[in-house]
Amino acid sequence: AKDKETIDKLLNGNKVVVFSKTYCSYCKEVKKIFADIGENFEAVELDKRKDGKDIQSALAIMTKGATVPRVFICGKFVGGSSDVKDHYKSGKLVSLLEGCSSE
Amino acid sequence: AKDKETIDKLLNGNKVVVFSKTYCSYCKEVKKIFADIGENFEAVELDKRKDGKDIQSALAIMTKGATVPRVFICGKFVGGSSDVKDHYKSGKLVSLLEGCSSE
Ligand SMILES: N[C@@H](CCC(=O)N[C@@H](CS)C(=O)NCC(=O)O)C(=O)O
Ligand SMILES: N[C@@H](CCC(=O)N[C@@H](CS)C(=O)NCC(=O)O)C(=O)O
Ligand code: FES
Repeated sequence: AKDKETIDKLLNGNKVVVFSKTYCSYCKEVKKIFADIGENFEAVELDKRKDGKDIQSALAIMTKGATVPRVFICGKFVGGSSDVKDHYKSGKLVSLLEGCSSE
Repeated sequence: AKDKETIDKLLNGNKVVVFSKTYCSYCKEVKKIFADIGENFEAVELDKRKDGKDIQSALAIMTKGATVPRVFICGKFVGGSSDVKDHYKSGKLVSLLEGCSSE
C-alpha cells in the first residue's frame, strides 16, 4: 500500500514525526513542546499534501485513531496531543527520546 | 452585508454564541466549559455551513481575528479558547454571563 510505504519512509528517516495540520492548535502545542526541549522533528502537514487524506486513513488503521496530531518517536506511535503533554509533564517524553538516541 | 446580518441575528437571539468547527479540539474545550457550568450556548459550525467561510471573514473584520473558536456573551466578543479558559479560571466568565441575565 503506497500510503503505508510513505509513512514507513517518514518514520525510518526521522526520530520524531508529527502528523499534523497547519491550522490546528493541538498540533501547534505538540510542535512547541519539541521545540522547547530542543528536539528536531519532522512535521507532516496533512492539509497541505495531496495524499493527506490517504495518509490520515492509513494512520487510522496503524494507530486506531483518525485524529491529528499523531506523534511517533523512534518509529513507535506515542499518541496525540494529550499523550505528549502528559509524557512531557511526567518526564517520560525525554526517556522515550533517549530510547533511540545514537550518541 | 448578508454575513454581518447573519451574525447579528445569531448574537441577538442567543446569550452565548460559539463560532466553531466540528473537528476542532479547541472549540470542543470551550463547549465543554459552558456545558460544565450548565450554560446553554449556540454552536455555529462554520465547517458545516455553506456560508461558513464568509461568516469567518465577517467575524475577522468584527473581532480582528480569523480563528475559531470565537465566543460572544450577551452580544459582546469575549475571545477565543485561551480567553474563555482564563476567564473560567478567574471567575470572570460567570460574571460576564450574569451581565445580561434577565432573571
Ligand atoms: N485527544 C486527542 C484529540 C485529537 C483531535 O480531536 N484532533 C482533531 C483536531 S484538534 C481532529 O483530528 N479532527 C479531525 C480531523 O481534523 O480530521 C489529542 O489529544 O490529540
Ligand atoms: N489562541 C487562539 C487559537 C485559535 C486558533 O489558532 N484556531 C485555529 C484552529 S485550532 C484556527 O482557527 N485555524 C484557522 C482555521 O481553522 O480557519 C484561541 O485560543 O482560540
Ligand atoms: S483544529 Fe483546533 S485544536 Fe485542532
